[in-house]
Amino acid sequence: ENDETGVMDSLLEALQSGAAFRDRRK
Amino acid sequence: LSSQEYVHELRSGITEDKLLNCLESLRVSLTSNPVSWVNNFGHEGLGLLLDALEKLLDKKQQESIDKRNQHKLIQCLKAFMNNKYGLQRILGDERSLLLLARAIDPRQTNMMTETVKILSAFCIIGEENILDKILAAMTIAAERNNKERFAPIVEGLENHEAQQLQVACMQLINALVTSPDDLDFRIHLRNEFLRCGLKKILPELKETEELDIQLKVFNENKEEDSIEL
Repeated sequence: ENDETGVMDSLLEALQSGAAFRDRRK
Repeated sequence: LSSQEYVHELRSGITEDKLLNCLESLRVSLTSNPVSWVNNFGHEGLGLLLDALEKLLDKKQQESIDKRNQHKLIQCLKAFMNNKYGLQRILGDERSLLLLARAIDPRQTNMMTETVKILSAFCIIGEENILDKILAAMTIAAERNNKERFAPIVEGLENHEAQQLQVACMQLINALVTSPDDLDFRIHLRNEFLRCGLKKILPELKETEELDIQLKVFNENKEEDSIEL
């Protein structure tokens, strides 16, 4: 069950580090 | 309190002071309990949180306690959607996006920072039509205030006293502008932001170190779209 938590935290981290945008361009 | 007791509290029409305590306690419960607890709360609780947020946003004369309750409601929604179940419930509720778009209020720095971050996260989850839904919600929210739809975001960026808000706003701009598969639409959104005041303030934003990553993302994507064009 705990695997399902932290969804928003992960998305926000990816946005903040810029990783979310690098992944998108690939 | 159990999840049902929170539902009961929220439904009972408690006073503003009690609501603030209830929401703070709920936020902690939503953060620390298992997903099954969040699930149980969500059946009725999500609707009640959205009702409370809508009621506060509709209020013409907002007192300080109303603003604090509004911010606390956004924090509860954020905690609620920190799991797949909650996220899907929020995304499946049309009112959620509109109320979040209405909570983009540059006068309430902390609340706006969290709201803008939530909307940025929605852009990158890969949900079908999510960009259209977010843009529609932002358009409707802006029309209520007779503003351009991206004006509050640019206004947030202009607030040099609140660097976290500036970073969050630049993240949302990047999340929106890089979302469309269609090159023309990406250019259209970017130009709409630039026309709305972003072009004017970009030089001064370069002075803020915290914005380095997001400005780099913005410029790299702009350059890549120019090459593709």
